[in-house]
Amino acid sequence: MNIFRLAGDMTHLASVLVLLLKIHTIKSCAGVSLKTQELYAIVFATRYLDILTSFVSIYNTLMKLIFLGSSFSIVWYMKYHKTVRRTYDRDQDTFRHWFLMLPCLLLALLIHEKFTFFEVLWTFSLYLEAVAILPQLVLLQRTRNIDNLTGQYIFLLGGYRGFYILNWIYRYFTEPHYVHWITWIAGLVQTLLYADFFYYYFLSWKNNKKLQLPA
Amino acid sequence: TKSSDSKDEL
Repeated sequence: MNIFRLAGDMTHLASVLVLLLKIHTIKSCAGVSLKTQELYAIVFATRYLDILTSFVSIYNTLMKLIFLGSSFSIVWYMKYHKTVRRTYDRDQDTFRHWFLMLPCLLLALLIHEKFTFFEVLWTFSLYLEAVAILPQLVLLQRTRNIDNLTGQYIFLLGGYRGFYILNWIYRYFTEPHYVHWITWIAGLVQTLLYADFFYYYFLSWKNNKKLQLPA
Repeated sequence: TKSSDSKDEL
């Protein structure tokens, strides 16, 4: 464990807790894409299949449980909570996220480190995580501006993957044979997807005005 | 590089 990875995990934890807190406190999920939340629940479900079979550390297992619990709770709130579900604008959140899952599954069947059930699903979860934010970013474009909690959520989510890239660089130089191209490329693509959002987030912060994404 | 060692990350 290195400081970059710890910072990444804490930022990731903060992003899901910020979102869960927002939804639980104000009983609203306006501006949040259910599609992205469903994709994240699938990412964690396919990423942590080995939670019962392989034990790495208390920290690792605890974080996996928190991520699984929070992502499924957010989906539950948005789909089934009597008050929250009414604030979900389904006619704006129309990204066909199944179109994201199929290419990721096909790619995972083609490019992976080992052709085993767990490894292919784990690789699928990596590819899916890279693109899972797309429905949310599309929704933001549609709704034009975002409230600061959703902005913080995306900002933290992008930051977590940025820290992970620093972690991979650090591990590459400090651990012999630590080479995982698939993880690195997926993580880089994911961070690049956030890059333009970061740019507009920074502009709005600098000019101290509401975040307006270009059409 | 055993791919299992990469599973120490979340």
